[in-house]
Amino acid sequence: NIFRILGDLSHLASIVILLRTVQKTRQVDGISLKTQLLYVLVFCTRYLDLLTFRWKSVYNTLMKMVFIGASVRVIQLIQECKTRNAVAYKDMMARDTFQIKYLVGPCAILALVFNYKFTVLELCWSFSLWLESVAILPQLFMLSRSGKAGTLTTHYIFALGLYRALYIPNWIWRYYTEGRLEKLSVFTGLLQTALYSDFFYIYYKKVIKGAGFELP
Amino acid sequence: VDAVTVHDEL
Repeated sequence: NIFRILGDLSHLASIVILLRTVQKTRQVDGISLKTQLLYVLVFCTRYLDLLTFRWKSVYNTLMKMVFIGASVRVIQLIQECKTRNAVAYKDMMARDTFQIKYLVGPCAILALVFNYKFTVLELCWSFSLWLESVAILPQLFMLSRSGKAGTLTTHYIFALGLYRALYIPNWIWRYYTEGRLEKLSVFTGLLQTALYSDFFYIYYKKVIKGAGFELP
Repeated sequence: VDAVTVHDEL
């Protein structure tokens, strides 16, 4: 359906925006390496089914490969900045202080509690959903500490937020047309959207209304 | 096929 395709495309757009900008400007200003590392973990644990070769469609398989590849490439580019622009890299690392063990640990526990089947694939899948829902937190934490958001960060988070928002009408659509309700995805998806809503709300209040930028 | 456990979304 249209919501799902638009959702996937804005997800892809968010990564392309990030990739292109970092590639072109060699700037990592305002980007959280920790959030990006979490996304690599999210994609790798979620798309493990690629290895089973029970592929759903060309679209599905290609997108999965692109997401894994692009997220790894982002890390590579950030690491290249380390040698090219050591000052900016150090500055980024100094501000990227969120402790990700407080996200990975609880997500692993949640995956053990909430899953459809106690198999490696299903546990990893559940883990990836929980982790994706909170993976943006180091990024938001960084924004709240610095008190200002660069154009790159803003565009990136906007595209990601749009992707999450579009998945909600997609689930409603699928519930009515296919009778499909995938509770784990919906719950973690709503949780994730709530985190983004907070960003959008603050962004609207502070930036659009022109009063600087700060997150609670 | 249990529709709920088919993870066809990205």
